[in-house]
Amino acid sequence: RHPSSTHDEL
Amino acid sequence: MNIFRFLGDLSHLASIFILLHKIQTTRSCRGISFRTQALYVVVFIARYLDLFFRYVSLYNSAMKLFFIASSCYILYLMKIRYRPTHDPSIDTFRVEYLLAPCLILALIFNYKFNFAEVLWSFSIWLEAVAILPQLFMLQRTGEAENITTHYLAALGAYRALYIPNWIYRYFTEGLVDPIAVTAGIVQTGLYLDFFYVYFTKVLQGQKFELPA
Repeated sequence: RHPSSTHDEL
Repeated sequence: MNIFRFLGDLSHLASIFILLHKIQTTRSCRGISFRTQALYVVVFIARYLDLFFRYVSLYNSAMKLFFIASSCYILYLMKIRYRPTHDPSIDTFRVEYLLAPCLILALIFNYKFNFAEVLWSFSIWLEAVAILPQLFMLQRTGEAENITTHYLAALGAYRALYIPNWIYRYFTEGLVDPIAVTAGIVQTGLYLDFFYVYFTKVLQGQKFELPA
């Protein structure tokens, strides 16, 4: 999975 | 959310409370780099602007608000409330040398070439090196109050704990975030010397002193 759309980390 | 990320975030929270406690109880910001603290404000504002257009969870939003507010408050304490206790003559690291390369890295490495994503990447790179003015100051003075070293240890532990979190997420979710991982490894690496002295001296009950 590509992280570009998530950024769910601080 | 996994245990590593949660402990990392707790460690980050703890670092801020330790720093506030140090400033309030000693009524002084001696030994703290204003430049590093100002860079953290830039980091948090750049990264957490997504509060306006991305909702992850209540936990996520609350933490973001806390980090923006507390970092601004720390700047206020340093620049206004306890201004006379800050010695700019030993806090001299040129932050332009950090800001410019981080901007270039963000323009090259990002997940999408738009304002929000470039800003996100910029904040990730800048966070990795934002501690350098502080470490440089420590290097110049050669010693630090215990409480300051606890602050730095908690702050260093935060990104270090994110590394097992990324490994865990790779195996459980197949998630890889190469920008965050690369910058996170650099960030943790910058603390290695500090951690060595912290573990071998401060935690053994000695004063934090660098060899001459």
